[in-house]
Amino acid sequence: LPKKFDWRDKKVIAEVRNQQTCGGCWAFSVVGGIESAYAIKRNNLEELSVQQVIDCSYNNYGCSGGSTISALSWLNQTKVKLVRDSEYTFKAQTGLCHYFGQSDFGVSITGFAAYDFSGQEEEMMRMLVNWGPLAVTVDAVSWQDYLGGIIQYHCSSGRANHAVLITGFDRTGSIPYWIVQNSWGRTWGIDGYVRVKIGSNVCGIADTVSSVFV
Amino acid sequence: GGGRERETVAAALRESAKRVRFLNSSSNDNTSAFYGINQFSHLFPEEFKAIYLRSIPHKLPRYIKVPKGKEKP
Repeated sequence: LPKKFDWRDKKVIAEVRNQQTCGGCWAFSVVGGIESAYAIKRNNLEELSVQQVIDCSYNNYGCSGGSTISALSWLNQTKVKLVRDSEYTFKAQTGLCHYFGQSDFGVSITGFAAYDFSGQEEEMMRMLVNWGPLAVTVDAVSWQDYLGGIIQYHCSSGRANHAVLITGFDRTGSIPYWIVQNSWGRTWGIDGYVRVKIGSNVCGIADTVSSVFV
Repeated sequence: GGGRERETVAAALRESAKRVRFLNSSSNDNTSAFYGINQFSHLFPEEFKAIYLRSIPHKLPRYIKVPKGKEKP
């Protein structure tokens, strides 16, 4: 494993988004993972529609909440093609599901892997390098006031309430950390990112980890 | 907003400042997380949670490492 790895360096991570007052973090994290998996495979980074997942994933609750795993199960079962963000733009509220013809551009998933990696963050790093960015859930209560630095304390596991995307890790300094993309805009945290210590399941970051294949 | 709304925001900001002092008390080096006033400071924690923290938890099986050479395609 490298000491430092970040999928952003390979230009396969889309810009930080802003979920505004929509509780659709679960959709942002899943769509971010699909965009990256597609970019890694096809060398073409496309911004895909988060709103489509929010509106159409019937086993979730749109802007009122949802689960990354339920969204991935829905995408895998239906093989729905996610269209471009520009075609189905984000409205920050749940709407009616729009359907698109088969000929339109879209990305469907071929499968996904989802595991509890608690106590195995070394393996989780390997998965990040081998599979691509990881959609994870965390307890983000203390993130309300976060400005920067590496989260090591005041962030327990076992009460996941937010979904984000891990894009890399850095073990070159005294505290190894995950590089995590959030969906609260670029003005939050470190240009929209947060650093979470690796190794003790801080914020429950290793409890619900998924990676998608396209 | 009106006077009452201003009062509520001021109360949320006071609570945020108190929380930030507590959270920063564990930051003993320059790599530790630091906390402060940001775009969510005007919200009470319950409001913040109700708006932004809407991920539903999902229990997953533990990852079992496959020994080298025994991986399936």
